[in-house]
Amino acid sequence: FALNIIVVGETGTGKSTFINSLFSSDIYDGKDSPGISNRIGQTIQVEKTRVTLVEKGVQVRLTIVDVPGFGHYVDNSNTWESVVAYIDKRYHEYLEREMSIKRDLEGYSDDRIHCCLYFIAPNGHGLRPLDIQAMKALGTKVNVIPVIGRADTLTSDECKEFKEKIRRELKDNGIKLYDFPAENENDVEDEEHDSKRNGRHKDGEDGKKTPVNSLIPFSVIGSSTFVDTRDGRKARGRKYPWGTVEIDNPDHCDFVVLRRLLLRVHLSDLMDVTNDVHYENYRVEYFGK
Amino acid sequence: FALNIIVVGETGTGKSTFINSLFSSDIYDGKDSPGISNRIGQTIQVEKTRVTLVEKGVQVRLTIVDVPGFGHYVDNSNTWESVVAYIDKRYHEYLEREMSIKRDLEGYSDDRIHCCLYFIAPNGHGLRPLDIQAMKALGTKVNVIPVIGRADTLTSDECKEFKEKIRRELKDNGIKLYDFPAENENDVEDEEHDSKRNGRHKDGEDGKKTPVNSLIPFSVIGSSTFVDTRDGRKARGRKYPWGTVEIDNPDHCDFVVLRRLLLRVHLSDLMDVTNDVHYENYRVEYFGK
Ligand SMILES: Nc1nc2c(ncn2[C@@H]2O[C@H](COP(=O)(O)OP(=O)(O)O)[C@@H](O)[C@H]2O)c(=O)[nH]1
Ligand SMILES: Nc1nc2c(ncn2[C@@H]2O[C@H](COP(=O)(O)OP(=O)(O)O)[C@@H](O)[C@H]2O)c(=O)[nH]1
Repeated sequence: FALNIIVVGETGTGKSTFINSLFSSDIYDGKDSPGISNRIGQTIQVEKTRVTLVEKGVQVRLTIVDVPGFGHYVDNSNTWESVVAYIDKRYHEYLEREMSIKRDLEGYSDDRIHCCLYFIAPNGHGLRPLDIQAMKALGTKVNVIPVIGRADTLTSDECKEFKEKIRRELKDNGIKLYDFPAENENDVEDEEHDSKRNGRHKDGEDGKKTPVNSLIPFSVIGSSTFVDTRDGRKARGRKYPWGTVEIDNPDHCDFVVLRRLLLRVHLSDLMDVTNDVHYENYRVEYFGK
Repeated sequence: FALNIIVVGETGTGKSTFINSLFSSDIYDGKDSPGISNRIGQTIQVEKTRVTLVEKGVQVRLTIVDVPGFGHYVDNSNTWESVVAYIDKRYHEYLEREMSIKRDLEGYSDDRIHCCLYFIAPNGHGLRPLDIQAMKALGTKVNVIPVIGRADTLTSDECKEFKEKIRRELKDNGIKLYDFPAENENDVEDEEHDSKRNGRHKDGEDGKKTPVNSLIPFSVIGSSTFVDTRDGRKARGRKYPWGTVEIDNPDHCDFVVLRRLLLRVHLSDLMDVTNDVHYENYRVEYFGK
């Protein structure tokens, strides 16, 4: 499996740290990453990092494209267009290979972007105009999954309210998001459902599952440091004077849920939808010109 | 005493909540404040709230001007100019009154802005281009005090590093800040100095005082909710699943220090510098034209 994810959002929303946490190691340190860095717009750059993970015995070659500088400037008009152009270019390369006479579709790597994690700043008010414009444009091009970065700045109540507000705004603005396939028993495990973080409580013993859609946008916390947990383990977390956050604690954030949905449960669906829907749209539009 | 403070910074940096915390009551609830709201630029609005506080027996009539919408848009070019224009207009009104034949300088209120609290988003990277442009422009017009909003998103180490980075950037960009007068014994109390939050520890028993300049930018946390403290009191704070922040705990942030410097220690100096330096500069420039 080769999964390509692009991570987009304002500077300082915790994207680099999240990427590190996803890899379970500090391969990627953001600004001086060993990955390939190149300009895709006047001020926008992308940084690519590749790593191979083994998820429950399945080897996943994960490529993450980070877009530092997005939303950073005084005037951010059209910065999302560079990102859309980057995604289109990957479709174009694939198309050219498909159309070439002597083609070798098995032997080469699929560089198309299978998923776009859009990081929303935890400002408590809702989506910003930049977020709305960017997600609107991206939603028609790639599987967009909205994420609240640095979610440890929100209390459980604020997190629940913020998620509801964002879901409303996403709907009101007609933003197309990745549609998570219907849940089966394995998708979201019990201790994640009962997380207080999402305002849910054990529904008695009927094991009632909370749909993934009520978790969106996923609240994530990332960390490149290890802390001592209460039960004596070492876990990725953030140590504050008033307490310690553990990123893999479902009461603290949805990191574990998101990681599993991306790298295990919906890995193939993300690739299928990209191929059957987004790439097809690109082909139709391309030949239609 | 009548102190006028303008609070500037990106949306979601915690300005309204900070204002509430300063008042020790929920007089001001940000967007639907009973204060006077009016447009000062195409997209920029100001909201004014007035309240009378009693600080150690001294009555202070505090007026806070909030600038919601600042830094909120896709294109924020020149939004700070509306703020500078607002400040200039207050100098202009004062000048007109000073120059009028039948004047009554005792009987009316001084609406000039004595202090500008500039809220920096705790993004961990440093100042944004918007912050640099805005503070550069504001620094020559009014007493600017930089503040890190929502500082509970930073660990003690990150906070210390972030402050150092910001101080360097402020200096490198030649940004003029309010110069705190030399400290005397009363200015910063011991328990605030020894705060781990600022990377300081008790210097033995010599009671060595840490200068205010090493606290800048002040890290603030605001709250409009009360929480139960460990010693059974009710205090303003934020309750997370991993612990409870108390805004008046010097190990958690500089809220208490900032509040005291603004409303007690340097209250008259802020007003004096505004009158003797900033207002004089305005007069000179005005007559020079
Ligand atoms: N509170 C909090 N801070 C974080 C989190 N993730 C990263 N940070 C900090 O936020 C700052 C910016 O993080 P970074 O990952 O570089 O953000 P990016 O600009 O979006 O790539 C750094 O100081 C990080 O240590 C998080 O989940 N919670
Ligand atoms: N973590 C944290 N959140 C805060 C703090 N102050 C306010 N907030 C939350 O941040 C959001 C925006 O706060 P607000 O005061 O309206 O920000 P403003 O837009 O700058 O006026 C709200 O959800 C607040 O509850 C703080 O000190 N720390």
